[in-house]
Amino acid sequence: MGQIISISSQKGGVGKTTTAVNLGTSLAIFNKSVLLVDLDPQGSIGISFHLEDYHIKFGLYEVMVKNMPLTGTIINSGLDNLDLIPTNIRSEDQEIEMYSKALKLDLLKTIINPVKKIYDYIIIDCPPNLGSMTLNGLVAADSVIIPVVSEYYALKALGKFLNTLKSISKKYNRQLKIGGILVTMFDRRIKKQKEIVEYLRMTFKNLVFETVIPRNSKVAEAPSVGKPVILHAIHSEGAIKYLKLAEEIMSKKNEN
Amino acid sequence: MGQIISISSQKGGVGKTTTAVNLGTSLAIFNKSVLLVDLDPQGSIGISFHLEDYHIKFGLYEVMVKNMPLTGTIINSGLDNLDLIPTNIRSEDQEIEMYSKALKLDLLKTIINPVKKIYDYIIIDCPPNLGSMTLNGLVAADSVIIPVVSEYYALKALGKFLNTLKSISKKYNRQLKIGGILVTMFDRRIKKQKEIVEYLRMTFKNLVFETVIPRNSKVAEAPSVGKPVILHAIHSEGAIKYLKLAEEIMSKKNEN
Ligand SMILES: Nc1ncnc2c1ncn2[C@@H]1O[C@H](COP(=O)(O)OP(=O)(O)OP(=O)(O)O)[C@@H](O)[C@H]1O
Ligand SMILES: Nc1ncnc2c1ncn2[C@@H]1O[C@H](COP(=O)(O)OP(=O)(O)OP(=O)(O)O)[C@@H](O)[C@H]1O
Ligand SMILES: [Mg+2]
Ligand SMILES: [Mg+2]
Repeated sequence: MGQIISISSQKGGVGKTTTAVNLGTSLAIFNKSVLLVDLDPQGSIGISFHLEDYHIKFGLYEVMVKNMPLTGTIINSGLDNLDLIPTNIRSEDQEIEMYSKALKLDLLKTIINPVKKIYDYIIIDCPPNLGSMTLNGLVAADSVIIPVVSEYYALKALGKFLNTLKSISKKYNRQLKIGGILVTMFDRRIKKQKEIVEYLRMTFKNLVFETVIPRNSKVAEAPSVGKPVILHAIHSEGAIKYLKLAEEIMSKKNEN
Repeated sequence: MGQIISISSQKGGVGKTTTAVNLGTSLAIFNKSVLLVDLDPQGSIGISFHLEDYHIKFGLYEVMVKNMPLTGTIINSGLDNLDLIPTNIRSEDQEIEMYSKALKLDLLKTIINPVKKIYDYIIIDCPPNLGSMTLNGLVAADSVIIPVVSEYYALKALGKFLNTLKSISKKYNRQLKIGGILVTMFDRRIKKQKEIVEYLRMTFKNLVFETVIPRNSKVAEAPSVGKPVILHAIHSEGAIKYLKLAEEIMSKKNEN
């Protein structure tokens, strides 16, 4: 139990948050108990569930900076089996405080340890950089999932990121595995995108998930109603594919 | 002369780099002299022009960390009137060095000053966070352009970012103006996106550029051939709209 998965990529806007939210929800729908941890000072997990409507008092900020126990910040998402820990950063000063506490790179790992046996999966959403927050996410993780869009900038960023992960893993977390490279926002009408996915499969072989997440307006719409796409539009291609991704991940785990 | 424009947003993947490259190119096509400065440790401006094929020795890293004069790092893009300064960061250690030199928030402003009179426009591409690199970009700038995609997460991030800009401007750069909010990757087939653009125009009025950049596969393809979309596909909607944006910006400047 207690698989810790970080969703990370240095490239912005490739679907890290969307994947954290929807993979987490899909695993919960398959009766796994899941905790989503928001490591992004922007608080994107909270935005995904419209938490600003609920007067949240405590989050990861209080745990990392004020030494509050983690259990005091766990909120249920509204879906059985899916809990959240929002970031709860309210100002730039708090963001700076959190980044500097995070210079202790195993801080999150230590904080998460007590709840590791309560959950089947703990999914960590990282910000689009390699700062101390992401490093905490990578030190705490058993595996990292790397979302990538099939476009040139993201392809170049992927190569760099995989090298960086090698050296981070050597220095700080020898257990860290690559859970997989996930192609997101795939537009099958664009020939160039198909070529890039073929190139990815040729180069990275079974590191690339079989499941590809299509570009789907329901996925982009879901956060505006405060729901994961699986609950907003269960029959949409986006929802179906995130459920498939959860199945692929659960079966990979059984192979290991 | 010497208008310094930073392209900035805390949200990832909203077209900061694409806007820096294509707005810069468009201004150069209109006979303005333009310098693109890459403030993103990921080196996205260099990636856009395939600079890795040219054995670049020096970039902003050498200027900010090794005190090399800025003029020693200026490269021509291949297009008359369009010069570049790549980041030239080759390792995480160099990235850390650069971020800590950048804790002196007016470092870039001081460095850029000597070349201010050589160029009509200096365009600075920022990374997707509010770290010391972006802060350098905002302290050095006369104005900031904020790209935004017409989707929920980006809308929430915009509100936060505008507040943050107010306090940054108060503390560090009272001259900083908002050059404009630029809607990028607009997909007019998606009703929700149209509603978001209408909402933006209603809320932020003439802070929002008239020009909207459409989602256009030629724009996404251009970096894979190492060219701005204006040179890769001059008749594409993406190229036409970035040229229009340049006209809108030049006429705004004449009104002031
Ligand atoms: N499959 C999809 N189809 C359509 N839109 C999508 C899809 N996945 C994500 N999006 C949208 O793309 C945008 C970027 O996604 P998201 O915010 O999850 O990326 P991110 O990597 O977490 O970004 P950041 O680097 O800023 O943290 C969001 O507006 C999101 O709603
Ligand atoms: N108008 C457009 N149409 C289609 N694709 C676009 C358009 N503008 C940008 N893109 C693509 O969207 C992706 C994100 O754009 P870009 O890298 O410029 O954003 P960014 O804000 O600089 O990202 P980051 O936050 O990682 O620095 C890139 O793959 C780019 O080629
Ligand atoms: Mg995110
Ligand atoms: Mg960029």
